[in-house]
Amino acid sequence: VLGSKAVDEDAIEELEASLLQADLGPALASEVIGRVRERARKDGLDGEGLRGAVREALRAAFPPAGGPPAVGAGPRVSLVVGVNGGGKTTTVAKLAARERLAGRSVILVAADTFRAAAIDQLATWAGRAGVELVKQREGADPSAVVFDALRAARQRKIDTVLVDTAGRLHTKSNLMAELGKMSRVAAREVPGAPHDVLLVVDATTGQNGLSQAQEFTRAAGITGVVLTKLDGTAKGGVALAIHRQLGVPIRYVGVGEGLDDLLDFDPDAYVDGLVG
Amino acid sequence: SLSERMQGIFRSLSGQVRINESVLSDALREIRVALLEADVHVGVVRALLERVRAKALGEEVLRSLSPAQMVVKIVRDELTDLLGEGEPGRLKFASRPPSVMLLVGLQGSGKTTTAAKLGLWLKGSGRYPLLVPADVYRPAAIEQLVRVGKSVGLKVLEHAGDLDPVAIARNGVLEARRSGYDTVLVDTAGRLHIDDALMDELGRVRSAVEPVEILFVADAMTGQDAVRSAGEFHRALGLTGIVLTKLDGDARGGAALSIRHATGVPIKFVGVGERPSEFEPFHPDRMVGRILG
Ligand SMILES: Nc1nc2c(ncn2[C@@H]2O[C@H](COP(=O)(O)OP(=O)(O)OP(=O)(O)O)[C@@H](O)[C@H]2O)c(=O)[nH]1
Ligand SMILES: Nc1nc2c(ncn2[C@@H]2O[C@H](COP(=O)(O)OP(=O)(O)OP(=O)(O)O)[C@@H](O)[C@H]2O)c(=O)[nH]1
Ligand SMILES: [Mg+2]
Ligand SMILES: [Mg+2]
Repeated sequence: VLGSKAVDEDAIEELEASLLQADLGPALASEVIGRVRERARKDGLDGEGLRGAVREALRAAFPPAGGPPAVGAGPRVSLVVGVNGGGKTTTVAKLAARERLAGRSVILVAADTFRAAAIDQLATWAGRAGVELVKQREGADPSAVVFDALRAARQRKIDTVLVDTAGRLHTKSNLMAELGKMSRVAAREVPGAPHDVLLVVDATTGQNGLSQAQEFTRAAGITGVVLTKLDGTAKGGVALAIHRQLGVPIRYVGVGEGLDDLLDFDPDAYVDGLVG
Repeated sequence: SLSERMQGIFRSLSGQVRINESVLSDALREIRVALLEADVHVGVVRALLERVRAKALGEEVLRSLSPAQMVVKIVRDELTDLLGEGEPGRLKFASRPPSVMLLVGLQGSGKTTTAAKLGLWLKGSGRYPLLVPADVYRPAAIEQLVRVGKSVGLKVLEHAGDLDPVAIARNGVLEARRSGYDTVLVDTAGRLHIDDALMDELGRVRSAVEPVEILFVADAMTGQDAVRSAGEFHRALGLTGIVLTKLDGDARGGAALSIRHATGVPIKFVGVGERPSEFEPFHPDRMVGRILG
């Protein structure tokens, strides 16, 4: 009889537990397991076969990597955004170091004018990365800092502008509006800017990551995700849920606190981590 | 909401006096999804539901409640029992001052901000706290604590470029004794529970200053990893309390249950904003309502 092979329910349950523990969330985990169970009935899959089927189902969620879209005239402008403490400042420094390594001129923009010592923190990183920092005093309007930086970058024909923003919870409408304003100010100064809006998501984040991505998309349009702290034990499964729901690519992963601890997103390595 | 989902499942039970197995299984499945969506750890969910099942099958349906209300009540009571034990807002103090308290946790969870908040809280209850910036790794970490401490009139230990957190913590205690501060709050660097060298360093800080409180500062949006990270920190140091931060967001906060279940350590305070005043004792019943959605 077609499609009536016995299914190893214990193995399936174990795989579902792995996906849940990886923060895939119950909806996505049950969808993936459901499809794998169907396949198992048809093809008679055992332990390793089941694991492989789960891996394939997850891997299929990621299309082949497209490079970032080309930029017209003027600097490529990237905004780095996200909730508090996710790793934005550290990530923006890592990105600056990469630009420098790739032989492109780059300036960092200290647009977190709110949090204590945020500008000092980025200034230290700029020094270590050997890149220039545009900043104003604490308490200045972040959009004004962005504006000044872009004006200078255009005049000096700088290749890349990387903007560090203040951490903000997506539930705070005034802070989300501020982000929208920064984006519009950038667009007025450099047509097509911001070319990237990277949402920094901490790999330890649970299902709230989805709500973060939805709100940040509404406020400023997310073009990519950076999944940080993947050097810990968390697997960052919520990033897959974000990608599935919003179609936004995971561009980079943070794997440590040093300047070169940033990797291009590798879907195979990521999926291996989810399946365990 | 969970109550509405339960109403649907228990419609078939109207008029019955006991809750039957098969309808209960449907209800438990629904509760399981709700708790997983709220980021409660998969193993903790399993343990909780087992207790709920046992209680639900053993009870007569109270005349005043529908079967659905009964099950929701049992779930609510189980969660509240788990979270409510131990006294929120209550800190231990040393019989001979200064009382030393360490703030520990993963990177970015809110330790530095919480150190200032706790200092302000203690100052408000008539104590004299000294903030000690023992994070020598993160760029401008010391400056961050100095600035936020100053903003609320708290004294921050000055150290002349010392690079050893153990020495800094010790100097904090010496300064407290010298100048009459009765509490010493040590802000430590964020670290991974799997970083042996840094976990050992924290152990050495603990041995050097014998804290009465070791507070694990955890982000309310943490997912399944909460059990692992809190468990390892507890195993390594013996935590005395949890501070859950960023509760002003909309994370359901299931990590609270996971951490409590995994370590048995009480949640003492919550952070509800970036300002030093946005800090309050933990309310277990409010947390349960938030988790159940
Ligand atoms: N282990 C690890 N730690 C990281 C990683 N990325 C950032 N961190 C650490 O996370 C902490 C917070 O990083 P920040 O860059 O200050 O985070 P942020 O998002 O800018 O924080 P706010 O501006 O306060 O919202 C720091 O201790 C960083 O060193 C990573 O990939 N791995
Ligand atoms: N909205 C909100 N933000 C918070 C809360 N607690 C801390 N933050 C923010 O979270 C970010 C990280 O806080 P820090 O105090 O730097 O965290 P940390 O644990 O000291 O970070 P590391 O030292 O790098 O490990 C900052 O932007 C804080 O303002 C809170 O309760 N609510
Ligand atoms: Mg920052
Ligand atoms: Mg800190």
